[in-house]
Amino acid sequence: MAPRTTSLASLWVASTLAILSWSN
Amino acid sequence: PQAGSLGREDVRNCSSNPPFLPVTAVNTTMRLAALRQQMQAWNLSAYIITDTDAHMSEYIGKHDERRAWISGFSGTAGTAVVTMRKAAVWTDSRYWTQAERQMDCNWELHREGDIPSWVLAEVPAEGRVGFDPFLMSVDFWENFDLELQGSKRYLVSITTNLVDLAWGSERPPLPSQPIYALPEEFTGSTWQEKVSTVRSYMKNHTMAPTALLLSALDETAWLFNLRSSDIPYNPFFYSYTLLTDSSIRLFVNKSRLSLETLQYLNTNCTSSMCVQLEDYSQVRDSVKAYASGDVMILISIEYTNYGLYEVIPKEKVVINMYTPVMGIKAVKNSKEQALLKASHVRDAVVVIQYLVWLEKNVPKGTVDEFSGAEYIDDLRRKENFSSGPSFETISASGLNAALAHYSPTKEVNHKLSSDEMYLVDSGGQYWDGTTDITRTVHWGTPTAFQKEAYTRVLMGNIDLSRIIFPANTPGRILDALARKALWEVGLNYGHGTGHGIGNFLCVHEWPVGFQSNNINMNKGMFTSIEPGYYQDGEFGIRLEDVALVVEAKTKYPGAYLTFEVVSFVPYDRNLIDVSLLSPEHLQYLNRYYQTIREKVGPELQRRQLLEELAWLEEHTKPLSA
Repeated sequence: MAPRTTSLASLWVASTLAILSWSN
Repeated sequence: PQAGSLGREDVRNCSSNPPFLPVTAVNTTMRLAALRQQMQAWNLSAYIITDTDAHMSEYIGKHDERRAWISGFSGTAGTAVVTMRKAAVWTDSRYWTQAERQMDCNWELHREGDIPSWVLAEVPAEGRVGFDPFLMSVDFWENFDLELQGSKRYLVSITTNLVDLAWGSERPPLPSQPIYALPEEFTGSTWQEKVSTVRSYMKNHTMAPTALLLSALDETAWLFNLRSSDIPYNPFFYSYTLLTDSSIRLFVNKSRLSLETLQYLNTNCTSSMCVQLEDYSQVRDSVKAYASGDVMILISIEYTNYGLYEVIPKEKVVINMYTPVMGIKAVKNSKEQALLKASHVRDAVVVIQYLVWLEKNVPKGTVDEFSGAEYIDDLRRKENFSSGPSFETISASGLNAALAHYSPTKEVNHKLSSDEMYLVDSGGQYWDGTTDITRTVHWGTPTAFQKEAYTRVLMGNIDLSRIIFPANTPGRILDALARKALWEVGLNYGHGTGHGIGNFLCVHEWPVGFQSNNINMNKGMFTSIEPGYYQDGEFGIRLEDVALVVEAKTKYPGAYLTFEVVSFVPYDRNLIDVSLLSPEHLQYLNRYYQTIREKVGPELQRRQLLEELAWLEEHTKPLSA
């Protein structure tokens, strides 16, 4: 089943966290 | 490609005079009047109705379908806001047409734009915006609250649900089926081993939490290897867990546990490996009481509801996007991997049986979308360890397949024909694993555009499936690979590229996937890979497989990963334009087909499904340019 596209509301928080973990 | 036709009779038209409503639309006038009466009593200018339950579940029980009841729109995702004059629903592109089919003209459909901006425009200064704190995640509340700050509009937490008051006695009852322990042969570790692992994660956490609050239903089900059937297609039961280094508290309706299950959980003691049962309804008071001590509670911002968050003092809460349980559960151990793979072999037999049956019966004109869905669901139920489908089967012909999550009903469906494309997206819940697979087929002569779109979707599936990437790479970095072949010619799809999948748990198991809020990819994770293409009003394509993240062999040393596909059903040769495929695509495809023969062939032979075996051999013949 197709997953929903991430809502814009949570995108900012998520991106910040993801970038932090990526640079680690 | 042509734009979707105007003047369709399957969707509402609120701008015509009189407004046009299809037979599928629900009259919500009385329901809205009853809700507004409650809003008036609480002095509210607006009321938010979310699409979830107290555990932020994607699929919810009938008694939690508040947004569907008040608006008529039954898709799994979408939030409603009601003011004294207006009513509006926000949902994503998977559900736009469904919403236009189901909602009457009391409702606005918002395809884009955010909810807080609309609330700011519709609610006067000093206006109160009510919500049920148990039905809103901390994440949702924080974002909403931030947008309203300084605007003199106030979010008001009301623990009495106003939709429930309007719904009254018509609201379906709570489930009461037994909660049972999964037999050991279907579990990766015992619950005691899992508790020890989670405790060691808590010990090593930088914030040293004294307790972990588990809110998502699959977290508690996974931790204790317990299952039930509170939610359609999901083997869960309503529960919370509060885990500390010296105690385990399980909040659940105790009467649903047999004596045997109580013994299994060691409920007659209070030491660190005993499960202390508390009533489900006591969770808020218990968390509040625990939070009054010298403690630190770790919660997930995505899955914990605001009703529990608001009783914990801010200095005593550690907020993570996901709990350690989510991360541990996402990486399947070798036993769990073997179980999940075995369920996919049996599931491939089901899908192959279905495709063979369709090939014989569609030309006779005796199959419609609904009877097809019933047939494949029945095939799955007959399989070993089956616990029914893992979601409502998406069986969609022609233009209906352009709706990513269309499901037919007995009353409203479409006959399958050799002149149209047909998409079937379905899966099973088995005691050893959850499955989810999509195939799109055409039994006649597809158009050149249909073949090109299908082949490009397939190219995206292959490009992502065969990629080699560094360990710990975020899925979102890989997402574009699945879209590249479509983007090259100006095509795209409006949903995510994939999702994690559980061992007899969620079909959409977070946090694995290819989006920005998914965790990084690592060995032992399973994800679906499912690009698609949807031509509104005409046809839809999706090719979905489940894949395991495995170590890749590279020329130079290093921690590199790739995918091992564990769904074993061939694609439709009639829709593949081999001239678009590169030698690498063809090599991958032919190797995959060889694997299908090796994995599923013996199983078909063992069951003496010789017609299906012949079909498999025919459909997995090597392709060449």
